[in-house]
Amino acid sequence: MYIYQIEIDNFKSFSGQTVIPFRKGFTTVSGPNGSGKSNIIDSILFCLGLSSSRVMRAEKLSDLVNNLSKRKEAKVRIVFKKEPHDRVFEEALDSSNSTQSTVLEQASQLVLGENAPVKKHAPKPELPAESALSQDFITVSRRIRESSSGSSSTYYLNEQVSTLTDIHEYLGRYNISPGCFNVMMQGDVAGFVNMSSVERRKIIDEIA
Amino acid sequence: MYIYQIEIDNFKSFSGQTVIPFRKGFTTVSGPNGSGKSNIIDSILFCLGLSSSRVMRAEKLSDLVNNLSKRKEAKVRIVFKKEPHDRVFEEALDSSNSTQSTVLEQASQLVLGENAPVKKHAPKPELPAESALSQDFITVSRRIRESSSGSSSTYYLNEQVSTLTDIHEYLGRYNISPGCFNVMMQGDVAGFVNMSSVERRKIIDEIA
Amino acid sequence: KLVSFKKAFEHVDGNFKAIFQELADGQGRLVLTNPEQPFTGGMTIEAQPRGKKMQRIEAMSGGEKSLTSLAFVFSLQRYLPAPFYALDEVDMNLDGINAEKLAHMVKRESIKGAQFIVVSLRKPMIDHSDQTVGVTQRKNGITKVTGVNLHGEELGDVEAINEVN
Amino acid sequence: KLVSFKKAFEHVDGNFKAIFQELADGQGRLVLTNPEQPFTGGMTIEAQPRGKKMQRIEAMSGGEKSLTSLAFVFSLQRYLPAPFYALDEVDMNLDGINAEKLAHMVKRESIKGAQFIVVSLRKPMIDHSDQTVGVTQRKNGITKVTGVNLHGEELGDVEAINEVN
Ligand SMILES: Nc1ncnc2c1ncn2[C@@H]1O[C@H](COP(=O)(O)OP(=O)(O)OP(=O)(O)O)[C@@H](O)[C@H]1O
Ligand SMILES: Nc1ncnc2c1ncn2[C@@H]1O[C@H](COP(=O)(O)OP(=O)(O)OP(=O)(O)O)[C@@H](O)[C@H]1O
Ligand SMILES: [Mg+2]
Ligand SMILES: [Mg+2]
Repeated sequence: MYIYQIEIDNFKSFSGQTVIPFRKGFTTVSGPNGSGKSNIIDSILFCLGLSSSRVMRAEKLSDLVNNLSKRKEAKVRIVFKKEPHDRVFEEALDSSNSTQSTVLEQASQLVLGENAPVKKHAPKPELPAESALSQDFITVSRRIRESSSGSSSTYYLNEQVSTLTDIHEYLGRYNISPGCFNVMMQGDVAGFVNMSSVERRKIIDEIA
Repeated sequence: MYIYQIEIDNFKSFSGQTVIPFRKGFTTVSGPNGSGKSNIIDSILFCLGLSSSRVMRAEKLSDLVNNLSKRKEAKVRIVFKKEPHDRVFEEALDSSNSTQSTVLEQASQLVLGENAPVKKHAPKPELPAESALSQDFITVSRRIRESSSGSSSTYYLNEQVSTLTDIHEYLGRYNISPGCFNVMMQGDVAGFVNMSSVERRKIIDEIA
Repeated sequence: KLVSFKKAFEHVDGNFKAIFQELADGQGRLVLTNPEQPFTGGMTIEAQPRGKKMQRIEAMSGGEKSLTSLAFVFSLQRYLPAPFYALDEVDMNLDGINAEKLAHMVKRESIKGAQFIVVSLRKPMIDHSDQTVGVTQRKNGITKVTGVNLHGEELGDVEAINEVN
Repeated sequence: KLVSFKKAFEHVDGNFKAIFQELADGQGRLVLTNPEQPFTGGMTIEAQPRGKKMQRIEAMSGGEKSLTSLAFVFSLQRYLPAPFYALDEVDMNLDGINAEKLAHMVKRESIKGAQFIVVSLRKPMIDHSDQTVGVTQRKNGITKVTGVNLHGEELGDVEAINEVN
């Protein structure tokens, strides 16, 4: 599977809604300093629950809401396109609480499986007709809302309200998880050199 | 004053003697990865005693001796050219032991002053005649020798054996010292961002 | 537990040797400081660029460190493949030749099936990619995505690319 | 002691405001977390690139962080001027426009009398300099200085430059 498009709404330097299409293969993102390139990478980490606010250079969740528009909500949706040859693992490979997720997994299979009804939200012109949706596409969304009592974060999997745990488990079966090294952020490269040898060995412990 | 030339002998990736001329103004140093550019900056830090081995990416002094030639000695000499309008401070501005250095300074004025005799070592064809030497040029050298008992380091100021303290004091009067920020090494820029606010304030303490 | 560690280590080390050879044209390997009891020690990366002596990663040049770190990350990825990879300006330190080698390697891996989204200001990386997303900022700091430029087609609206490098 | 700190802080902050304005085209300043009792607090750097809101340095983009850090270092240098400055690849993160601005600033400072020795792989930096020292490595890893190319003269033996960027 691959990322088909990323929809960023009022997140970090994106005020208003922006749809960025992607394709299979090798895509570069380029532009001047401070234009928003790393923020696109942050939007992936944010949406898929892959890292903390601090990693996205925010002190708290509400820093992720665009500070130029007046809106108090930020949302990112990622649409994945499935492929026939996808390797899907029955259980998330590197899930450290694999026994717990088995029950959860069976439940989500029923809820989110191939024939689950898909609730419609805002119009999504870029996606194919609904009957095709659950067959060929997977969608993951995350929305944060600022209110007087703080920020709240809601996850959606295939347009239905979900939890971070469910999403981690679901994506984990496609080998997308916080423990993987598939996202390298700006400046990470130096980290591998500067870390102690024990920390480096622990990387192997984690992935074993 | 400015750096007139740097002579690097058997230091890091320089096996054999290399003379690099510099001029006033703006010089760039360029070339492929791993070719030796940062090692030239290291040679300046090494010669003028401006930082520790670790900063030069060596675990111990002997790592700085070229490991491809069979020689057990490394030497760097920097020739500075004086200029009429040089601002020379009577006492090193940022020397934290300024009271102690006053006596030392008076002594070194006698030894290293404008009319001190200059001992001749290996032939130095690039420098002008000796009578002109002490008038227009300042030379600082450092040599390390590996032996069975460890590494020894010897400093020379204007071709005479000297000590790190004397050299720091002498250069301090020209505003060259370990405490200054005139040498920015590869990767230092990120350090100013990542340091804590207290560490950053201490920079001002140091230079005040 | 030791068995699964050993297995993972062998795989990653094997990957590292192959990837480093290709990317940096030299010999590289992962070394356990305590091979018999790995959990009491650490793991170091040693590499020997062509013609030089074996050195530990901390002693290398800026560009060599980047290349070696990237080879290490790719070795981990090859052990635990993901459907997409996102790399943010990993080619900063690299000279023209090494940036070219890295771009070529990413291109080859993408042909095998993985999706790569790479943020870069470097010409070799942009030239090897299939398409480029241009990002600029408007006067008020708001991000504008100026267009997806499919290589081989008219460059169109992507002046952001021409400004960099 | 407080008096000398305050004096140094005022000078460096004044320098920072001017240098940041020129380099990053925006407003920047140094902020003491505890202005009355500075030694009980720290010092943060705040900057506001044109059109954006004031932000702390940790929240900025990679290139903005570099530019802000450089402006800070230059502010310290202007307070304690040295006869020579050595900068090693400080332009890594910068896009073409910012690399150009930095090179221009270094050039202007060198005209005022300071000597700058700058290691760089970037074309704008090389183009603004008065001369370039080319460095390559021979097959066995030994450094060879290929020649000092005085700009305006025949490029000569400096193929190292043509390989990078
Ligand atoms: N909540 C927010 N609201 C508005 N702007 C924001 C917000 N959070 C971050 N930004 C802005 O986003 C910009 C950083 O964007 P980003 O890190 O994506 O840049 P970049 O394109 O990666 O640049 P570089 O090439 O320098 O790395 C900063 O200038 C910052 O002001
Ligand atoms: N004692 C030594 N003997 C021989 N070679 C050495 C020694 N110490 C360091 N080196 C070599 O010097 C090289 C590093 O040189 P340097 O850091 O100056 O490169 P660079 O030109 O700055 O490259 P980059 O552009 O990647 O930063 C390393 O490859 C290392 O092997
Ligand atoms: Mg960035
Ligand atoms: Mg270097």
